[in-house]
Amino acid sequence: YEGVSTIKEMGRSVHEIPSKD
Amino acid sequence: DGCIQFTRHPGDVLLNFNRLRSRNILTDVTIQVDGQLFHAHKTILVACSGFFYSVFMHPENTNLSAISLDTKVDPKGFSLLLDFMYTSCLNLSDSLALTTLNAAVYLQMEHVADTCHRFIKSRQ
Repeated sequence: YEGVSTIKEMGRSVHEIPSKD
Repeated sequence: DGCIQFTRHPGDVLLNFNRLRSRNILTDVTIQVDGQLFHAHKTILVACSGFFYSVFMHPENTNLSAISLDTKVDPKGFSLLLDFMYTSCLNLSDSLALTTLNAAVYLQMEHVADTCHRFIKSRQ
């Protein structure tokens, strides 16, 4: 990560709220 | 310097908002369209629709918890637009394109209205 201005993180960013079912 | 950009973040957050809507959690407004009721979050409506922005940004309407739309708005067209707001997907079909266009114009969703118009023209 050092020396790079923007890193792209492709994984999930937040928890997933369960669906209705 | 710089940042770590989580590229999935907008979609992940929107998915959670849609999950909250489907479970009627933290929804703060009910929209009545020709007798049909839709629950939603004002912040999503305001972020996506010029009409709702004008309504809810008005000081008198800040705490409004129910709103009825004009009878000229078709509930199926509105439902498609509400789904779009929460998913970024507009599920247009030939049979619903015109009513969705009219609803988008009413809700002042100009970019979606333009897309509906192009869709209709492409089918002619």
